[in-house]
Amino acid sequence: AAIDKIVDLSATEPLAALLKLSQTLEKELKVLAVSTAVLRSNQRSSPRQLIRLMASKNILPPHTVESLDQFRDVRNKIIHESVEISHSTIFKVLDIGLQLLKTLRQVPVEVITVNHPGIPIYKDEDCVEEYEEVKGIILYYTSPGTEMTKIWPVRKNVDFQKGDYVTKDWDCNYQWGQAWYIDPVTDKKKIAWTGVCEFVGVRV
Amino acid sequence: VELESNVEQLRETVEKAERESL
Repeated sequence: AAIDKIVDLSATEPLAALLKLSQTLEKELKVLAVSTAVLRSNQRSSPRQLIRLMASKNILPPHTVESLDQFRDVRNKIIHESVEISHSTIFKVLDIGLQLLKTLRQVPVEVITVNHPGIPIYKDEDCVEEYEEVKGIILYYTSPGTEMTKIWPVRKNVDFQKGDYVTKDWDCNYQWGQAWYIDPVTDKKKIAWTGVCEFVGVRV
Repeated sequence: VELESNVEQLRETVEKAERESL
């Protein structure tokens, strides 16, 4: 979805698309850093520091590190250049940057996003008696070559958006017994879990 | 000219990074 947005934007505003791409690369770097516990979700770090940190832990391969550094340099030159940069140069950089983004997504790390922020969870298989305190959050797990979804209990006041990157955190002081839900895609009643800890991940 | 050479260098490095990730 992020790649589509950048491509759409490039048709009318190539420079804005380049900035968006740069932000996306930085965001995905942060997600990788948090997913590999290199960084806490509430911790701040400059993109350059993050790249160094992840290189030192061998999470990013050497040419990916070099590419990220060079991309930032080129982006900065384009933004701060006093003479007008041709659209063809910007398109070339956009093209290379998108290739870099795809490469970054090949880093073998499991990333979790919100697939559905909250659906009702029931105590019975007929889906009549709803849990009052929690709802079901459907998470989407991806790592290169694999993907799956899984549903977890989360407090009703927790507010995520579809597509948010989240941390892998559960609180086993709060455990929830057997539950069912109505699958929002197929509309079929399904078992959610037999007994699980509460999901307390936060947005990255 | 400097920018163009930087872009070309970037393209080569990203290609290496892509091969490295396979």
